[in-house]
Amino acid sequence: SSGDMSPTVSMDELEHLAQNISKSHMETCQYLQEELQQSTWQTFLQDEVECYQSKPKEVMWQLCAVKITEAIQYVVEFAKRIDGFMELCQNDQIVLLKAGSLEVVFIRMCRAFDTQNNTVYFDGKYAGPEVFKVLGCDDLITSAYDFAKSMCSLHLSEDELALFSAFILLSSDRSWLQEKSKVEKLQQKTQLALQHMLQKHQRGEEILTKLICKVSTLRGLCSRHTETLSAFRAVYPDIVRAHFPPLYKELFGS
Amino acid sequence: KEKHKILHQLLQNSTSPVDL
Repeated sequence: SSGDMSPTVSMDELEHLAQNISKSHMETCQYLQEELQQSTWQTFLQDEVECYQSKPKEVMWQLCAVKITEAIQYVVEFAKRIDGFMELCQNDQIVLLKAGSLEVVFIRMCRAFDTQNNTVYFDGKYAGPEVFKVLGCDDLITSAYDFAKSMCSLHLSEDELALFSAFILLSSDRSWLQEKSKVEKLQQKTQLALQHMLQKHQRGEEILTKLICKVSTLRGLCSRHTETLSAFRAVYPDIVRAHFPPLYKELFGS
Repeated sequence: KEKHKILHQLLQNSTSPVDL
């Protein structure tokens, strides 16, 4: 480590943290890699695609909100199992999850993404972007698919993906943190553990640089999601109020 | 706290993914 800001950590500590984060990721990843890989051949048939496309816009929005919420519940469990997270004050736990849980869902999307067919696992089968047409947010969908594709091109191992997810979740520059320096130390340790793991796996330095570049892409994706939701809510306030999952509303409400 | 009732609950519960 270098500079006053970097925490002093031993290799043992980094190894221990990496193990803890990998284990937490594997316990909460929602779908096992083998399950996902085995079902890549199961893509939606044309009539099934048309069935999604002919659903009323608000019904498809509700379905997607439910799926996102399910994925987020696993991310909350992931966060809870990361060493040090539950030692943060409750305000900061909430701040980090509010800002970062969807970002981790987008990162995890690459595990369920098939680059060959440009499809993602959704509602039991692999779906192309056309499945989501009725939502009326093609830009957001295309960006999410592009992000998953670019994450896949990095060929990260599950361990590396776990550490990158934790690094994103522990972002110390989120607004409204009360114990910013405590979060900063945790994030720095996670970054060191990620760096250590990349070196151990003999990945080049440029992988870390590429991953750091993803930070702003992820933030862009999430703000686009918020904007799209606001536009939807403006037209269908009662649908959101009465039919969207309470956790989704808590996270993205305002 | 009221504003983030469910998040608070999830953070306090000793849930596991199987329970979700």
